[in-house]
Amino acid sequence: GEALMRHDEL
Amino acid sequence: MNVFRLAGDLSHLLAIIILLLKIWKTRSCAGISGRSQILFALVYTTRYLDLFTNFISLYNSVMKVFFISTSCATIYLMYVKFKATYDHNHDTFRIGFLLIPVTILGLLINHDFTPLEVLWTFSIYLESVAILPQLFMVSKTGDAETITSHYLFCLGLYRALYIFNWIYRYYFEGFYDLIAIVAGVVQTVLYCDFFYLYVTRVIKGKALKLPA
Repeated sequence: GEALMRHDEL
Repeated sequence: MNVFRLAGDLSHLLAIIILLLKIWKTRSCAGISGRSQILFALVYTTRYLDLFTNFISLYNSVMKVFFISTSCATIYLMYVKFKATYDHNHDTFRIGFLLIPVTILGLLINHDFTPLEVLWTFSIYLESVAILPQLFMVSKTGDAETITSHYLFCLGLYRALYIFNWIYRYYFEGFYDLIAIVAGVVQTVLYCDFFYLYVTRVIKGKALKLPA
């Protein structure tokens, strides 16, 4: 979800 | 992953490699703010706790481990191995002035009031201002070694490239994260003065001396 998209960034 | 994001990550990677090479080759950490380096280590360790909770990609995990380990290595080099060369007289920025507001902000404005999310948000806010002790040090001494200015340029460029990545993601993926965007813009703005000096002086082969 959205949290995963955020945590993909460094 | 888009080209801006990749370029941003590579710029970030290059910044850290330049810093470590500078310290290692010159056997000195003169001109580097240990306080900024402590803040960066705190940024990486609080943000990348998700290494233990969810796997995203090999690229993602390798980069996160790299940022955590190199920031710890930098602190070791500065405070243990080359301690004698650490310029602590000029590294006097009070980091409490950054840590306290950033902690409060992280507790108040976050995506989810859970330990991991609050720490992630804290890390995003802290990163936006973590360079201030270093910039303060440069302004106090009035100059920076050329290698240090290359480090600062790459480190500043990384978040600027992330802004383009966020614009791209907004248009093509419909994704945006306001916390990261606002903090990222603040972070980039803090470098603007330095960027100007870097382009007008360092690129032309002159030393980075601040105007009196």
